Amino acid sequence: TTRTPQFLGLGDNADAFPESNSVSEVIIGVLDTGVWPESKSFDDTGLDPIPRTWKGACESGTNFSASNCNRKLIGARFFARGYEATMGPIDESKESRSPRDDDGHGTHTSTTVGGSAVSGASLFGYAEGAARGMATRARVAVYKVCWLGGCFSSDILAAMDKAIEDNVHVLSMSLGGGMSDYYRDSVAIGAFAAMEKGILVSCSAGNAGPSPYSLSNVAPWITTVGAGTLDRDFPAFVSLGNGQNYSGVSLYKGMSLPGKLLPFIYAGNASNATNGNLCMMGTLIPEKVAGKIVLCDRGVNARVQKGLVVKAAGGTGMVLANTAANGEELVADAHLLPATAVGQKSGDAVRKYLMSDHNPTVTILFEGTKVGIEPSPVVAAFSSRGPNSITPEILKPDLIAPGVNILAGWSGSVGPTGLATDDRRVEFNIISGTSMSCPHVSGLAALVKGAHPDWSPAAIRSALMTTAYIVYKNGNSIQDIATGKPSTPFDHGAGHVDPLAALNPGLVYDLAADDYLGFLCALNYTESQINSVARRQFTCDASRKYSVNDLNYPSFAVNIDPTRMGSGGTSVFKYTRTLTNVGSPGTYKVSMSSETTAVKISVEPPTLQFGEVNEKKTYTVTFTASSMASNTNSFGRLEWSDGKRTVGSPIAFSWT
Amino acid sequence: NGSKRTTYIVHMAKSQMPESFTHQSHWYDSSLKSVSGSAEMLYTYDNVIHGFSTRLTSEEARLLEVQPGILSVLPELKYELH
Repeated sequence: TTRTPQFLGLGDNADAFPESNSVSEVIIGVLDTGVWPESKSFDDTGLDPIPRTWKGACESGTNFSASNCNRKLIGARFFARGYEATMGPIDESKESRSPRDDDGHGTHTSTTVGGSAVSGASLFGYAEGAARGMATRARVAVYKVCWLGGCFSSDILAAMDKAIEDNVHVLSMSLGGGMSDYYRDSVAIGAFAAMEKGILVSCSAGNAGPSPYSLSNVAPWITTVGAGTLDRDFPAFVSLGNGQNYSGVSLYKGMSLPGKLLPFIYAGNASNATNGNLCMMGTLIPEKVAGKIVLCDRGVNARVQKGLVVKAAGGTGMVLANTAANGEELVADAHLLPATAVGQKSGDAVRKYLMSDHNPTVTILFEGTKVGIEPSPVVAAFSSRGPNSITPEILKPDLIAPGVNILAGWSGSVGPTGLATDDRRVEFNIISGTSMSCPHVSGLAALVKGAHPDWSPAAIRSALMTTAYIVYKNGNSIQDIATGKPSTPFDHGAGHVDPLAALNPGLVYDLAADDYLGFLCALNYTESQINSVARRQFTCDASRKYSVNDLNYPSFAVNIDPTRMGSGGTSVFKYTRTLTNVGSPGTYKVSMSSETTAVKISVEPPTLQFGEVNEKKTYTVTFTASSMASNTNSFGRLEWSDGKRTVGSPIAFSWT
Repeated sequence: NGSKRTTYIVHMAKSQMPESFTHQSHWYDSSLKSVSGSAEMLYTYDNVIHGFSTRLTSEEARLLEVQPGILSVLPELKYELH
């Protein structure tokens, strides 16, 4: 990726990371659409021999052989039995029956996680710079599980099974599938086994935002990653005939528009279809759009396909306008014709102009790449949001990372839009999604693993979460682009990842497999359900009182039932947590903040003194909650600090 | 359609494997054969679960579910890229 290393503080702080030695021992497995091994991001110049612990392989198949792997891309496997059993044999004229990536997504995520540095990377000159993965010296192994018709759980399980056997250290999975209980969810089940072997599993939170309860991959042994923006934009202005200008974004490169205003038409007025405004395939009347710029409403079909539809109908350009569903979120695309995307407010103003002017005209002004955009990051509107629908007591997502307009490696067999008619070929592409933020965190987790090889997955996640930031340098809270207001822990979790701080968190909230078994007991899982997840017979201790609240998680979700208040009109919730010292000796003092006066927070003891490394100290937080209206949410924060390091935890209060 | 086969993931309780089987894969195979003469395994899993995936009719899945040592017979799910 370009820009994200600087944005994350990696660019100028290379010496802070143990890049050359221990990180080269870290192996990151990526489950996705495969890999384009010819990408320069997989150049292995200067890398040491493959780690001796590696037991994986480079499988051969359509247009792919063992010689496609090297000291950077050390493994490549594909899993298609489940897919073929349902969909029939793979059509090798359309997709490779091998680890080769015919989609682009897998090459994008795998180069983001651990790609080597490539100078002069760009997409048509956009986002130009030196591209690199988060862990440039880590090794990458790809497991192709997603095909043209989707990703099937039998193949995903098989890939995770093999990745564990191959000895990966981090698993990056930018995929999800609805909201199932953990014992029914293959990703959650596979991740449990991986966690037990010391493998950190990082998954995308999903792109179903900004609706609440829209998260996937919420098991507490998974690191769940939401998406934020960078400080980079690709402005392309809409200039109307009435002299008004509106800002938009675009990655269009090609024939320029004539330097004059052009006729402008609303797609809904150039179609006989009831959904003509959406520029669906075959809905535009060529006689009405020929030679004109067309305004299409966002939604239903792919953004780039709308541009193709306008182009096919003879249109000269497109303005793609958001509706309420997307608000002000702008996602840049490499359209096939001159086009720009504008937010809802601008879109409404442009629609009003189109409806009121008898001879509307417009042009689009492309401005290239701009950096230093503020505020940044902001939470992407599409990033899935809490509360956690499976276990509301576990706050998810865990954190956010860059996931909007990310440049990374791309497949040579598909154009940047992914459309079959797009015959352009690019080495790098710019795309958006929590699929893009997940491998950022996976790569950063690999850096932390390299620096602290003995840390558990939970300790690494804790380091990433407790050092994440929630305010800009000016002290204002990170915003949510969906609302234009400060984001909450249901949007950003513990905050935006800060890898430099994560290297030295001071204290961590550690967890082991047995803790998660206790968690399953607290959920009242049957022995059979626990066995399905944990692969062993485990009987919950009938004499022990299990509580989800006591899972040693680095965040707090307090669910208050207003109908079950105590005699004083309050409910009391006690949460126990244990901190492990992973730094120098120090005395940590607690501080709490809260938006609401309806919950009183107290911590006992308020001071924790640590001497030795790995020393553990336990504390109890008591939340005393008064009644509030159902569906009220409020938020707070608990921090331990020794004056140098701060170990922060978000708190979410929900009156159910 | 009762004869239509779909993919299931079969979770088994390894602790309940009869001693007569020398390897878990033989036990899986025997369990599958007890409900279907034609179903074949897609994968056997060693690390993530104890079990296998296979194509079954809904009736075969129902029968397998009640065999000894079977924890669950879950229909395959489709996941999507984010």
